[in-house]
Parts: sequence; C-alpha cells; structure tokens
Amino acid sequence: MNIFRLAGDMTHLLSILVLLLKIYATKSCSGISRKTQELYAIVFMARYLDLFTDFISVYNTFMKLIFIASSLAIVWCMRFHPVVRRSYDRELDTFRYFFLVGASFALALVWHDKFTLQEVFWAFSIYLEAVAILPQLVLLQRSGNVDNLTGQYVFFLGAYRAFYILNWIYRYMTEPRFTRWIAGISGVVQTALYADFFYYYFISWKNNSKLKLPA
Amino acid sequence: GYKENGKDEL
Repeated sequence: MNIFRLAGDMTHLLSILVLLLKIYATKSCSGISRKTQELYAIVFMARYLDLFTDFISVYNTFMKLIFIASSLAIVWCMRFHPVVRRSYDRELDTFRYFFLVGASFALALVWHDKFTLQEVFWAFSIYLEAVAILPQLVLLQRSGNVDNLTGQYVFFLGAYRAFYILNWIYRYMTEPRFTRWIAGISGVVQTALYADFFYYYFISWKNNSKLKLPA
Repeated sequence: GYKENGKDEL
C-alpha cells in the first residue's frame, strides 16, 4: 500500500459518500445516471469474484463489501425507492450502455492476464469501468446546470483513478517486475474521458460560478 | 497482503 493508492481508495470512497449524501439529503437522484450506477455495480461484482475465495487483508475485504453494497443500494434506490425514483431523469438517461458491456466483455476475452473465469471477468471489469462514466457525462451535458453534490461526485470519481495511475507509476519504479498494463492503459483512458469535465469543473471553481457543461 | 496474480488492489 502506498500513499497514492490510499489517496485513490479514499477519494473513491468519498465519491460514493457524496453521492449517498446527495440522494439521502435531497431525497432526489436528479442529474444522476442510473445506467452509470448499474455499470459500476457490474464492475464491482465482476472484479471482486475473489471476495470469498482469497483473503488479502481486512481493509481489502471491507472496501470490496462497501463498494458492492453501496453500488447496489444506489441502484435499488433509483429503481424502487418511492420518493427517489420519481426524480430520475428517465428521458435524459438514454445512453445505450449494452454496447459498452458487450465490447468490454469481448475485449476481455481477447486481452487478459490469464484465460481463467476470474481473470477474464477482472479484465472485463477494468475495461467496463473505463467507459462506465459515459452515460453520466452525457446526462450532465443534457441536464444543463449541475447541482454541487453531483459535480463533486463526478469530480472525486474521476480523481480516484488519477491517483491510481500515480500508484502504478510508483509501484513500477519501486517493485521489480511490476507491470499492470491492462489496468494502466484502461486507467489512462478512463481518466482522459474526464478531461473536459475537469476543465469545466475547474472553470466553475475559479469563477465561483455554477458548473455547466456545453451541450 | 499479496496475491499470486498481483490482484491486490481494489
């Protein structure tokens, strides 16, 4: 564990807490893409298949449970909670994410560390996470003004993978024979997809203005 | 902790 990876995990946890706060405090999920939440639930379930077979550390197991439970709870809220579900932007959240799932799985069948069920699903979860934010970014562009908590949620979600890239660079330099090509390349693609969001987020912070993504 | 396939990260 290094400082970059801890910062990444804490930033990721923070993004989830901010989203839970937004939904709980405002009893609303307006501006949140349910499709992105569903993709993240798939990402965590596909990535943590080793949850019950390999024990790495209490921290590792605890965080995996938090990520799986929170993503499923948010999807449940957006689908079935009588109050929250009414504020879902159904007509704006129309990204056809089936292709993202299909393409990620097809790529995982081709490019993986080992051709085993666990490793193929791990690679699938890495590729899917790289593109999982797309429905959310499209929704932000369509829904005009973005409320503060939603903007902070997306910002922390994008920042966490940037910390992971620093972690991989650090491990590559300090651990002999450390390579993490699949996660590294996907992580760069994932973080790059946030580039324009980060730009407009910075502008809104500098001008102390409302965050607005151009349509 | 460490895992043989290196998947020790979240």
